[in-house]
Amino acid sequence: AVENGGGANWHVVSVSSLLPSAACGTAEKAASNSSFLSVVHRHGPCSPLLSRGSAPTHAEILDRDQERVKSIHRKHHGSSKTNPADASKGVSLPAYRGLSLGTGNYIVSVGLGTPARSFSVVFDTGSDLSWVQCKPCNNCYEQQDPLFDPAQSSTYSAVPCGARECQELGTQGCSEDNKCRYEVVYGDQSQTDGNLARDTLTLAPSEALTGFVFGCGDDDSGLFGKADGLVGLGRAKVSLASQAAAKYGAGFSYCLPSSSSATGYLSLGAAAPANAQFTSLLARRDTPSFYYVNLVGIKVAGRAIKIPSTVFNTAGTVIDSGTVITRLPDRAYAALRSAFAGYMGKYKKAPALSILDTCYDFTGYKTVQIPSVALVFQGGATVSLDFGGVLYLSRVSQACLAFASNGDDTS
Amino acid sequence: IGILGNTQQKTFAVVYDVGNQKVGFGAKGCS
Repeated sequence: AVENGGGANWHVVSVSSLLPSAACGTAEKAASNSSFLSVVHRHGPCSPLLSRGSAPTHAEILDRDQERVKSIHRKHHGSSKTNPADASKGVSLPAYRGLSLGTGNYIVSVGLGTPARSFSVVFDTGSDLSWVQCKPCNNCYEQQDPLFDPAQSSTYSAVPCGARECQELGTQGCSEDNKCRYEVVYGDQSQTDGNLARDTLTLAPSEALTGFVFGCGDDDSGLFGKADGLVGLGRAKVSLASQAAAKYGAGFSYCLPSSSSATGYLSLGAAAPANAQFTSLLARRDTPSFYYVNLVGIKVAGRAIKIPSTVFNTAGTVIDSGTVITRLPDRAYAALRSAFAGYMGKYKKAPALSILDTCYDFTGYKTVQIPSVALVFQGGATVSLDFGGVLYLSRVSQACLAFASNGDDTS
Repeated sequence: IGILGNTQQKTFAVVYDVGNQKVGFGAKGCS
């Protein structure tokens, strides 16, 4: 459906192909024989979660995306001081305040315990601790699969309070039987509390991580939908990425599918395709979970748009699997919007969609031609986005430039 | 700070090479 009709600087797209299919397409085949998990959109037809009838609208997805962005900014600026009123469970000192979950999350299925049982969990590069809901549960939300039952797993063990993992997490103390209590309070007040535990995590039929540290949640609430839990891929030692490093190497890769009716992958280990372009991966001590890159420029239809270097020369850019829409400094976004609109003059304008303010009506067109957008990173890596990374479609009559402003970039 | 969201990452093989402190983008990593 996407032709290179206008050269590398344009996307020529059949309008009939723009919206995702109502049925799930064929799964991507594994690119390696190691740890390889299928990735699907949480609300699409490929999702194992059954709550599709209550899937949010596009406007709701984008509205909630702003909550995730706010929580990233709060953490980055170190202003997420504890507000007792924010702790929904009445705990005055949340051990860890994480990101809003948003609704643009992707789902992977993993096995846990011996024998392994399958769970569908959100995957998140912006947080660290993986967790599932466990029996016995004091306060669990309704999930897709039966709760994980530690008593049915021959390899389960609770992490004792004196263990290094318990100390590093800054947990909620000890239970009477010396079990390490953890708590994660997300930025949208979603919350999980439980025992820190170890068990075997099965990634593929013959691939397992023994002694995987995770949270066994027994008091969970918030915007998790019907997901069985979450797998954290942040930078901290407790994340799946870090725990798997000894076996697969320090790193991981994923591919998010073009539509909610397609399937991508998550693979542990840092094997790269031959065509990959690299830029430096950066870290900050004050936000140790996040992966940072340096975005230094943007091209539209192959031409670099004029953005003062000082605009990008701020604190860098977080790369995040859980934020839906890329946020740019305001002057960068204004320049992008202006350049993009300059090439789209033949199309009728459409109303804004939540945070997306540059929208077009493709009604009546068989094909559309839109300019490419490429992101330029420090070191020269130039990443020309897929069509789906340029336009966000709620419907054919409302296709929007899929970027938003971060707000005032002078503050 | 800017945030590179998942819409812009679609169909790229995004490689977090933590050992070498670099991140890579491979076009057409999935459909």
